[in-house]
Amino acid sequence: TPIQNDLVEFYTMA
Amino acid sequence: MLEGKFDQASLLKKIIDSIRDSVKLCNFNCSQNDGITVQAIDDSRVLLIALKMDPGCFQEFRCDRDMVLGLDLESLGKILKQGNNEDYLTLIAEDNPDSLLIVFEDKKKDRISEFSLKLMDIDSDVLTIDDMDNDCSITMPSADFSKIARDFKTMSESLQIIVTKESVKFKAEGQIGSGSVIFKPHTDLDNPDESIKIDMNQPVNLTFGAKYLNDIVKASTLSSTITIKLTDKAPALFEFKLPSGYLRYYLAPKFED
Repeated sequence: TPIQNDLVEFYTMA
Repeated sequence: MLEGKFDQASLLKKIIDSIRDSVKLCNFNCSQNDGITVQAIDDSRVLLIALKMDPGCFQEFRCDRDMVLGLDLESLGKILKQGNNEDYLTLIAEDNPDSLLIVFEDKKKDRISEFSLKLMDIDSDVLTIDDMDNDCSITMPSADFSKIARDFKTMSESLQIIVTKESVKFKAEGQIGSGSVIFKPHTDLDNPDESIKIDMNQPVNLTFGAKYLNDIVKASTLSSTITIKLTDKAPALFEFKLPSGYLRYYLAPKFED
């Protein structure tokens, strides 16, 4: 089963 | 002072209905040049909402100094239900406000309804999302995408989107079996919004949570078309155009472990 990724890991905090 | 008057209350109603199941609290950032912008992440940190209501979304818009309005969308939704879709809707806030004034005006009758909504201090992380090159971009009727997201959710927790030069395929596999819908690009000259456009630099095959896609398609009431931008192993962008501005959803994909 595919695992759901965390969106925040793809971007940097402003 | 902020004063933003919508020609039709229905626009803000639809926008709030499209996001309030995903995020409960969010900051409305108001400025003269950008209008009202919102960035908010859902509690599970899978879906991000980016809303831009340009001054062009409003019949009249003025914002003398930048301000942030911390809003509980459930409460705002309750107030928005009090007005009729066709009413003028005006948002009014003084400088350093502790409440937002919401005024409905019936266009035919001499009826004015005023509501005051308490504002909140909301701490929220803001993410920098750079415009990146996408592997694929699909523009299609939002009603078609909405039907797929709703129908396939009854079969599976995940929806696969597979794009090649010739087609976009939506595929779901569940306990009871599997299904797929394939769309090929076509141009409808009589009804351009019915067209399907596929721009592809590289084929992609991505999987998304059906629950989140179902939240996203609530915005189909805002625009007859949706643009989906996909990049391998990166969040997808689902965009609905507003009369001036946009409502975007960024959704993290699922990967095989």
